[in-house]
Amino acid sequence: SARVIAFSNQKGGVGKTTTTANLGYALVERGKRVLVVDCDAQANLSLGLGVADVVPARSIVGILSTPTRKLSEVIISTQTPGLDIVPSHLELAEVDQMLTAKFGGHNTLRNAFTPELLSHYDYVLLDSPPNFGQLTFNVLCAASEVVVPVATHFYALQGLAALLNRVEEVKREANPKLRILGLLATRYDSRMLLCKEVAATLPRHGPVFETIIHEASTAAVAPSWGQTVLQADSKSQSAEQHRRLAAEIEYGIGIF
Amino acid sequence: SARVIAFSNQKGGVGKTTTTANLGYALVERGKRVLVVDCDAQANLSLGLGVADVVPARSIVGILSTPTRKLSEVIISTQTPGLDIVPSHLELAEVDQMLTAKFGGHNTLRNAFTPELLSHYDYVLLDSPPNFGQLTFNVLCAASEVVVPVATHFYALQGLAALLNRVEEVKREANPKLRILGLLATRYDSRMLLCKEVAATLPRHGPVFETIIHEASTAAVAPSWGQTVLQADSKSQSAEQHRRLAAEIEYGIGIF
Ligand SMILES: Nc1ncnc2c1ncn2[C@@H]1O[C@H](COP(=O)(O)OP(=O)(O)OP(=O)(O)O)[C@@H](O)[C@H]1O
Ligand SMILES: Nc1ncnc2c1ncn2[C@@H]1O[C@H](COP(=O)(O)OP(=O)(O)OP(=O)(O)O)[C@@H](O)[C@H]1O
Ligand SMILES: [Mg+2]
Ligand SMILES: [Mg+2]
Repeated sequence: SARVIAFSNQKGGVGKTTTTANLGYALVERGKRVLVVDCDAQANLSLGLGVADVVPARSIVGILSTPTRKLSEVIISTQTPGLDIVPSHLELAEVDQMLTAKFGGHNTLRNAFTPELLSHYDYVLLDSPPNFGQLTFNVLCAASEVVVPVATHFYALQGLAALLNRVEEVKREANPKLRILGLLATRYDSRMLLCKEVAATLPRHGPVFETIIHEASTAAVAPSWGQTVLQADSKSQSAEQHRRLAAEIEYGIGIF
Repeated sequence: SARVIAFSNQKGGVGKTTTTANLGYALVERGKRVLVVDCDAQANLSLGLGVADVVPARSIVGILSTPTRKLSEVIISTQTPGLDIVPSHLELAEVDQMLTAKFGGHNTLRNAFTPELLSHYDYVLLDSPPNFGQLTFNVLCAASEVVVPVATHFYALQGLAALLNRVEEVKREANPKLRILGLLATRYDSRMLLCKEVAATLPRHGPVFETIIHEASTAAVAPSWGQTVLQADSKSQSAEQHRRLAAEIEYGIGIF
């Protein structure tokens, strides 16, 4: 049955979406069947994979607001065979308050992952929004593992302890199997001492992937073509870094 | 009386905090009295200006959770004379749901800005979190003008229409004087065609500052020293860009 992995960090712009899309593709390259789920009202993951103009009912909005709707009704194929997506829609912003008011609202997404659905995939990757709202709560209740992208910039460390506490809280109160798979250093610029310093402090907070995702214009440009960096520039360092990450995810941190 | 300006964009990591801090300092350099207010639970603005370890009651948390508390009780001076701050605290994340439940909760911050307080300053700058929650709602109800930092990257345009609609909604339903002061292109890298393309589309969405804030390692490093880029490297291009922005804010877009 599929491994369900969340990509969470309430700090904005750290590479949650970029990592979910590129890693999703890298796992497909390795022959895995992958479903990515866009749980952010900004719908960046959907657009970055070339999916736009979905109606709310046929997106994650339909799943969270009408629990009888099956995930299989909203799953669509991306341009990449083997990579499916549950798209998002701007209206997801309205769903947050509804979920707060609903008893057990935090398990709505988890309940949509039936055993039958999970048997169709090897990996389900969940992209979270930059906050601690009900959508992130739903993501952390549905996942078994969490990857925390941490931009190697100054502000990125500040909220890290709060995030890790929040994961512990969800584990204790709602989802006992949840664990931190690893912290992933992103937006790394080897010319900047600050990046080295931030990356060096990460092991204090938890397990850290040996793979570091560097800042690269290819990674920023690829989504504007509806592509991952692996498609836009397959031989680029950025593509290789995401392939290395996929290997670490599959076999365990530090297999190199 | 002070101009109250919000820095808002639900997209994460676009430079809301960086712009609030650097512009705050640039306005002080021009002889203005400035109060910056950190309305984000991440408390990046507070840390970036060298303010840490405040207790919740002496932060924005105290203001929003105990409406009888006066802003003057929580305002502290930064290391820069003329630049004061209302700091934030991680516990601000708990306040969001309390404000939702409270009748008129969206005006809590606005009510804290008494005429007496506003007469003490020339500018009050409000740093928003990356979402459409109650804190951003409070910020948009307290402000008269909104600056929208827009990273010149692909995903940054996607949520822009939704944000501008949200501002119109707040204007119509709660704060008739609210207006968009301008869109500010940030994280601009002149070597990347994508940045030029994104910047070129901004005028379709509203008024755009002629000043463009470029990606610069000095801007990223300065907060790790508790400084703005104007203090860390006063002659840098990044410092000059923020000075130009201050001039445009004071005299109007495109005064050059
Ligand atoms: N490795 C990288 N190299 C260059 N640019 C990158 C890289 N990773 C992310 N970016 C760019 O930085 C911006 C933020 O990345 P992304 O949207 O993936 O972060 P996020 O954490 O999902 O943001 P949000 O908090 O808004 O959901 C995007 O414009 C993206 O193109
Ligand atoms: N002009 C710039 N040049 C270089 N780095 C920058 C620039 N502006 C912002 N950054 C870096 O990018 C990151 C995001 O910036 P910042 O925290 O100001 O964005 P934000 O919109 O406030 O983020 P959030 O959505 O999490 O509140 C920070 O690490 C900051 O140092
Ligand atoms: Mg994202
Ligand atoms: Mg910020």
